[in-house]
Amino acid sequence: SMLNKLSILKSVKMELDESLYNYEKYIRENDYKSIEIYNSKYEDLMKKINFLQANSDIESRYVLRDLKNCIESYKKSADYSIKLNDEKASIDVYYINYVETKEIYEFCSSFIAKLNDSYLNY
Amino acid sequence: SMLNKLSILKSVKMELDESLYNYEKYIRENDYKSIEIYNSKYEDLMKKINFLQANSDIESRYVLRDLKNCIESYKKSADYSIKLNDEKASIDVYYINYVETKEIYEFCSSFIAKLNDSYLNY
Amino acid sequence: KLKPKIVLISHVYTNPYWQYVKMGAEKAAKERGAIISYEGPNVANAEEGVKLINMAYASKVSGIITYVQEEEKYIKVINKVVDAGIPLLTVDSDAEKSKRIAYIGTNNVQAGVEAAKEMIKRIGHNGNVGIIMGGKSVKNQIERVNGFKEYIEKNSNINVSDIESSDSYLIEAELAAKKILTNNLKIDALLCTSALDGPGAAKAVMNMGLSGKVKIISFDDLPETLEYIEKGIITSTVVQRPYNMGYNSVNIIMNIIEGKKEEGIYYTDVVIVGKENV
Amino acid sequence: KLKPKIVLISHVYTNPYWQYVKMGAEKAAKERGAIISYEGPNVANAEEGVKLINMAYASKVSGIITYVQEEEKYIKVINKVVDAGIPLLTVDSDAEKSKRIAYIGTNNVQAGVEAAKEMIKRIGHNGNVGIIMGGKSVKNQIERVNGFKEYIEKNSNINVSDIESSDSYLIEAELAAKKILTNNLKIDALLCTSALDGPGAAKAVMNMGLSGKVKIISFDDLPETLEYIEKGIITSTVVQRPYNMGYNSVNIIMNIIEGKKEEGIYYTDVVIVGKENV
Ligand SMILES: O[C@@H]1[C@@H](O)[C@H](O)OC[C@H]1O
Ligand SMILES: O[C@@H]1[C@@H](O)[C@H](O)OC[C@H]1O
Repeated sequence: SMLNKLSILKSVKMELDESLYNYEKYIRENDYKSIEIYNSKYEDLMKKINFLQANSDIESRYVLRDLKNCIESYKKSADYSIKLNDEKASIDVYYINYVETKEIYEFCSSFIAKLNDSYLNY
Repeated sequence: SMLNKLSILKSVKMELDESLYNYEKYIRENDYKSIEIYNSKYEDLMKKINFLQANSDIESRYVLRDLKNCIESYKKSADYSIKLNDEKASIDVYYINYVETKEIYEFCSSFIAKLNDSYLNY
Repeated sequence: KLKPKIVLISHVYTNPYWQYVKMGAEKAAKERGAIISYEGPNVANAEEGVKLINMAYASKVSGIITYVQEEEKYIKVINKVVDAGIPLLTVDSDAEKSKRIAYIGTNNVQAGVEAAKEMIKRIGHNGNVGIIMGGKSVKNQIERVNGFKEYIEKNSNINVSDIESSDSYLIEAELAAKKILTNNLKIDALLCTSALDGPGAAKAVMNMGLSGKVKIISFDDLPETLEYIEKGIITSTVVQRPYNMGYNSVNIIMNIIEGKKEEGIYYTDVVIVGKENV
Repeated sequence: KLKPKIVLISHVYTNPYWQYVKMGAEKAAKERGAIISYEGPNVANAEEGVKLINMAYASKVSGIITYVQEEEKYIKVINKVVDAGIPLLTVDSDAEKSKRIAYIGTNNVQAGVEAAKEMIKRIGHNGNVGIIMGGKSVKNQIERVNGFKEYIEKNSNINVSDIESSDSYLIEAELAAKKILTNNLKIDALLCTSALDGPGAAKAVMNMGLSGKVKIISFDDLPETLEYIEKGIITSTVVQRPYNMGYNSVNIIMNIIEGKKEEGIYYTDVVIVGKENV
């Protein structure tokens, strides 16, 4: 139902927010528990995206494609800075990438808002 | 029901958008039909706000108060520039006010988005 | 099966000129089995434009067609996109120093020259002209003004008295025109270098009781521009081909997606329209 | 019956220092029958700050408590709000040239003086100091740096070698510290003038193997600042009273709403905390 999809979408937003929070916490503090949470959040939200893709109309599926691609881009960017951080690279080596990761997060948020509107467009 | 409230809220957003569109059209072109639409949209959306106020929980009613006040501020600002336009004042006399009207519209949009989230927070 | 998505990023989202570019793009997309996502900044600035390219890149679209606000600020992101294999074309305003695959649009310097010729034709070899631009730091506006000024300097004694910007908004074009006409008492004509500047200038000229005294040469053929020409408020306009820009851009992108090699500069033409041939 | 709403506008929404201001404000609001709406810019800039005041004004809130980024850009909107009868206080950073009803917070110039005294105490009358500020154009940061520099110039031979800004973000504070320490080879100590600058500087000092060689004097007592003091990475910190700022601001607003007359400057104090008294 539409309420069910809106609820799942809201949950996607929350898990993306927690993913970013834990990514930043790891970058700031090297807290290994944060990196575990970051990875598990990513898996959770991709499952939900896949469920929504299988249960949405064509218009929403276009936005879901954008969102899924964008989340993959976010993860790729975040993983890169995590890798450099693990290799003890100094923050100035991957600061640009850190800023880009946060910008891609904002793009994901925009697609989530667009999908929310798409679902309400019945 | 919550779906009903979300639907009414979406309708509030659309009427606000049409109100702004017609206000700008009037300012640009002095099109009197636009001003009639601007006025009727305002009345429609205030009825809906009042209905939502009578049917929402306390948390949503705080956001509805902000929204209602903000829409009143938007109307006051828009009416002032309409008045100056009617008096044949040149655009530079009320340009600041015209820009403020559009900024207040953006604030109203923010409160609508906040209320949408509040309704989804069940 | 979802169709490939091509993102079209305009100068300013709300500017009506871009509805024609979008219509042409959507026509070609329908013919070629793609979809168009029309995007644009709320205000004309390079940071907003670059952000929208980055957003399209992050969502891995099949192609990007983009206006260029300030070229220097676009080079890096355009190169990133093209290096990643996503075809990117510039439209209406170019970034020739970047790796963009192709440019589709008016030769803006030459269009400024055409406007200069038209200005001389309409007011003669002497006079004072004010210019309203649709942005003081955006590429295609700068090119038109430069083309105009260079031709005027070499071929007439016309003086450019003042330049203001509308940032491609209508009310702001009226404000800019009023400011020029208030600050410079001997203006013979206004040059308006973007689509909404003409209608804005026309409204200012009328409100100041200067109809028939100050000529207006504008760009594009929005309905209100043509109406002002019929009323004799706007003298003539340099008409571009936005629909063709949109249509051709999408076809070039789809050719690239289908493996054909495409690159280069694809100029669309301009034609001068006045009361005599409206 | 809905309670009156007081809007608290911070320097930067995510900065953890402001959670203490918010907690104090919410405590007082609960006691006095009001509610708090905590707002703040995503990035520290005056335009974002002014916009949030305008938003509170448009929604006709009962009171506004606001940080001041750059004073000149705030005067007009503050005066508009107060002239309309909505009580507006400044907190943490003042706009004394405006009609704001009262200021609650640290005497920032004097706090800079206290930091200078502490610097002399810790490194002596000679040495090179780098400064990390939480913004180069925001009022309270400028005041702290000015108070520090004036005292240092009159009372020591300490040299301020370099100044960088974190814009009140942690990662950026680490970058700023690293930049100072890389560009200036003889730094004896760092002064960090906003809450996240100390932890950022500490991380840079550690990563560059300079623990024990470069002292750090910071501001505020975030948990990570206190941890770094215990580890001996941060030498000492100038502790403010953000909870009290929030608590007192709301009480003043509520007094005004209930008809009492309130106005003026309400300074909160600072105390220096080092390893010896952490
Ligand atoms: O770039 C566009 C320009 O070509 C047209 O003339 O006016 C509108 C602009 O957005
Ligand atoms: O203004 C605040 C300042 O007082 C504190 O020191 O650091 C955080 C800032 O936001």
